[in-house]
Amino acid sequence: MNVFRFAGDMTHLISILVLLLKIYTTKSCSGISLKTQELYAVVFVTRYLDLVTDFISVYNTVMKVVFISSSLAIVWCIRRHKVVRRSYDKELDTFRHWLLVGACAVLALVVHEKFSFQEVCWAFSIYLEAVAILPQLVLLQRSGNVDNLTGQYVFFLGAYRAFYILNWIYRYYSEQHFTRWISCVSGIVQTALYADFFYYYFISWKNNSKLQLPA
Amino acid sequence: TEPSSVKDEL
Repeated sequence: MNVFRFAGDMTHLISILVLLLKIYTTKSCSGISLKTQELYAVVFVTRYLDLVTDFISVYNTVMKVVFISSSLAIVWCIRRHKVVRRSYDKELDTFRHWLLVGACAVLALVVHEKFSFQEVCWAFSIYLEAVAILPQLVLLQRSGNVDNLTGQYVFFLGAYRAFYILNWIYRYYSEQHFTRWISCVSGIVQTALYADFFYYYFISWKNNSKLQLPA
Repeated sequence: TEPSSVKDEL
């Protein structure tokens, strides 16, 4: 464990807490893409298949349980919660995210570290996480204005993978056997997808103005 | 050094 990875995990956790806070305090999920949340639930379930088979550390196990349970809870809230579900932007959240699932599944069957069920699922989850934010970014572009908590949610979600890139660079130089090309390339693509959001987020923060994304 | 197959990252 190095400081970059720990910072990345904490930033990721903060993004989930901000989202839960928004849904819990405002009892609303306006501006939140259910499709992105469903993709994240798939990402965590397919990535943490080793939750019960490999014990890495208490920290690792606890964080996996937190990520899986929070992502499923958020999907349940937006789908089933009698108050929250009313504010779901169903007509704006129309990204065909199952296409992303199909494309990542095909890619994982072609490019993986080892051809085993667990490894292919792991590669699939890495690829899917890189593109899981797309429905959310499309929804924000369509709705134009971004409320503070949603903006912070996307900002922390993007920042966590940037910390992981620093972690991979650090591990590459400090551990002789460390090569995780699948994670690195996918992580760079993932962070790049946030780039334009980061740009508008920084501008709005600098001008102390409301975050407006160009439609 | 653990084999690279062990996924120790989240």
